[in-house]
Amino acid sequence: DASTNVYIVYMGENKYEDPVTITKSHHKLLSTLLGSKEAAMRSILYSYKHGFSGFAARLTETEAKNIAEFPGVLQVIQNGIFKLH
Amino acid sequence: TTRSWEFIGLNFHSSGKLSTESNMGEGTIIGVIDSGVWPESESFSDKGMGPIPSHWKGKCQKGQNFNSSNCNKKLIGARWFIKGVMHMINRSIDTTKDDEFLSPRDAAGHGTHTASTAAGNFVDKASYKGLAAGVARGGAPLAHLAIYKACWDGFGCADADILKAFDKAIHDGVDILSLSLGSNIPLFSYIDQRDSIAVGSFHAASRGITVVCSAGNDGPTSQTIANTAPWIITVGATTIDRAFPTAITLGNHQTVWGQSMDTGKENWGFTGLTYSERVAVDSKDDSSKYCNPGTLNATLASGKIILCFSKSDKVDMVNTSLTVAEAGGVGLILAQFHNDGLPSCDLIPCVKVDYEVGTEILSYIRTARSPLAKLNFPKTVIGKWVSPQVASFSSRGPSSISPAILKPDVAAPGVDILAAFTPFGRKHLNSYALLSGTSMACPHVAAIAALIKSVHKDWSPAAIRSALVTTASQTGTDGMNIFEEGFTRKAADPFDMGGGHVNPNRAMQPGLVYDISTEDYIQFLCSMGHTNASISALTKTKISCSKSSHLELNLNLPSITIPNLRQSVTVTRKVTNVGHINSVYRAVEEAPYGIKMRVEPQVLSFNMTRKVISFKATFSTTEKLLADYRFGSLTWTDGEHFVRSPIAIRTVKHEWYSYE
Repeated sequence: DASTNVYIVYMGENKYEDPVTITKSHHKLLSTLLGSKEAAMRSILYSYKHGFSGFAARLTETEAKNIAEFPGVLQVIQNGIFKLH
Repeated sequence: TTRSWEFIGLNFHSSGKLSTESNMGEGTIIGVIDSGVWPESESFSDKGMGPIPSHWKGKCQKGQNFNSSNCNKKLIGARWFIKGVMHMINRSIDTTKDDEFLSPRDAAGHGTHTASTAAGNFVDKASYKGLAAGVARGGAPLAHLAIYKACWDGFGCADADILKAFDKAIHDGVDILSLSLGSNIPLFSYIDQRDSIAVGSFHAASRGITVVCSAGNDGPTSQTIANTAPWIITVGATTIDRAFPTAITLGNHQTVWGQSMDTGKENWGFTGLTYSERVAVDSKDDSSKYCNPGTLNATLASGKIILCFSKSDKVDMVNTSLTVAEAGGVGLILAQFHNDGLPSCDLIPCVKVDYEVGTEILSYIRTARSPLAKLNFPKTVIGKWVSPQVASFSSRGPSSISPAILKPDVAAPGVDILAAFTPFGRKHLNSYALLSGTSMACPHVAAIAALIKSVHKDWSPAAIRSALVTTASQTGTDGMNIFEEGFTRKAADPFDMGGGHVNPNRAMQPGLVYDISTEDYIQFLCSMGHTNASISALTKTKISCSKSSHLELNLNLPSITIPNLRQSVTVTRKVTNVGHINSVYRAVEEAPYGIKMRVEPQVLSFNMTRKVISFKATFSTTEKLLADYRFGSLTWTDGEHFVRSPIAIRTVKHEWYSYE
């Protein structure tokens, strides 16, 4: 979908020990934004659940702005490219 | 690699002849986030390897031309991450057209090179077409490797994939992470978390994982350095004492010297030689001097060796050779201002010369009726050049984001480094290549960090960084100051090489270390504008921003950088004794020019109960004018250890100045 980009929703340190619980919390947050669990599952690329909490998902610019206001969201970063040195 | 480890003092030649206290990295796991790995390379053989460490929780992920049997006791894990880059390019990667593997297998060769540099096993008689021959090995040859492929040939590395690689590496239990990648200036602030390497490495470091990153290849311009977060070890690149001199015999039988990697089988004797301007499509076009694409006349250039001059440090010798080859030229002599980094030209022989030699050849062309030249084959010569020198391409400090944090931290070999590579033609053969870049310097330091970690298992990433910085060398093989290659040649300063040229033997026993906790980093983030609300999300422990002043100057780094000294400022540091229990260290001050420096106390006495001691250093300016950075050092010594911190201070008398 050309109207969406990948955004990283960064939530800082893990609040839970269990990775399954962390993933569920990411899906729940995204479901709230997108309106359904199915939409959240389609949108999410990665759930970051070991070193820190957050996820990468396909979002529109408006959705990215909206999710940045959700409690627990520290930063929303648009996916960029690094180069080998 | 061959030679680079001997050059920096690690002289073990086989697993049976240990001459280091470091256990050769045994028991440690180095994670490499890069372009993957070529597992069949002999460098990744697990001969002589110890058991897989019990703290390893990773896996060997299957994919195209890669299965679990590709992992062994050396290559203990491999994963690949592609979703982020696929969405950036808005399509799937076509493995035929894009020449890639949907697996941890390395198409680019870069990840194979960096991984084998860090922890490759011993390989006899490694060479690139006979050049740089010797025993190839990683710096930590008994360390284990975990590969995280997040970079894709021709497409780069996406934030989303890099962060997933960090997330998995933290889960898997790596001890060290090596990242030979980064962004270009302008940098995103790691404070607002838009730099995924800074974010991922913060969480890795807070779990005791040492993260080592390359400084970037945008040198020698000032303020170009990347990967500048204070919890990262940032590495610049230097030359080693090896060169590949190539004789160019001119038609008048005079011999001049350049460097080359061309080892073609045919040595076709004397051939016509000309200057690019003489075979230009448009003789008035100045760009023909530089052999820009399309500037050479195919009729005139055909069958000749072409001499080209390059004014820029960014000219790519391979692309210039393409221009010459397309015009029918049979050889290239390229005059460039710097000597570091030799590319391999596939189509025609290429020889790199400096401006002096280039001008000498041009003078011959201008005076000879029918200029001729013979390009001879290069030889590998060791120990004849003063080294190390900071490479021209190595990105320079100060950090454009946080100038109070000295970057790079250290410099390490990164020019013409021989290491394992993806085989040409993709056959399952052993292959080695000579590459240059801060990418090559980074795994050298990652390996040394693994050596330190294997002996000092409880040391934090900050303590390991401190050991590397405070013991780094300031002198070249001639006993003089290390120089830097750049637009002009000058003695290297801390913005070129941080603490200096890495010295693994001394770094194993630094005497004292400057340690930093996660809480210290968070206080530093407060000083950079982070709010209490965002700070609270960074760790599980509740931390509030302190109201103390000069927090950014007081981060317990093994260096002192004051970007805006107006009158006087006092910084505090604390050192931890990791040497003899009852030690007495005295301060040796080398104040920057125009700066008064006072250290209190002058003597630090450690004993069984007093292992950590704080000191203050007060700096005041005597400059009457605005000045650029001046450099000095503070060394604590007990007569056996020399714990040297580089100092960089810039005097700013006024906020701004006017012409009035």
